[in-house]
Amino acid sequence: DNCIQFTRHASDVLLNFNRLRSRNILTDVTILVNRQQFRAHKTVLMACSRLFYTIFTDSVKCNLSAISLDPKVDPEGFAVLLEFMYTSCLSLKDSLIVATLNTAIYLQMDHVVDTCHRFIKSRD
Amino acid sequence: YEGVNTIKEMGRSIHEIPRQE
Repeated sequence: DNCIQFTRHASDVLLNFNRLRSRNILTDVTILVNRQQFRAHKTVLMACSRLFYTIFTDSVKCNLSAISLDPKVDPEGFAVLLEFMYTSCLSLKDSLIVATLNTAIYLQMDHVVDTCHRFIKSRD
Repeated sequence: YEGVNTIKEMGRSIHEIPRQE
């Protein structure tokens, strides 16, 4: 019994999801963050964030085509996390670290929260 | 998988969707 494991498969699939997002193909939700709009795929959002998982497993909310986040959420922090979801690359900058951390807490992305805390600690 | 002989394929696994049509 042989299993041929394609080691790049997960990252190749994610790359294609990101291409679909950038070309707005089969994106099924708009996330509104302080008047800024982000198109995305519900399945990717809920696979990466416990908040989105809770929203989209709700039988009523799963049909929403637009979701408004708390007005306190920073659009730039959200953009960093959305990029991470589709690329596995978390771009942490000193100027955005607090916004990124607070948005990750809000989206319940626990591993990213831990990483932000470690990044802040390393800067002290 | 236990008892399965796993062979690693390092190359691309699927087609690449282009950035733009």
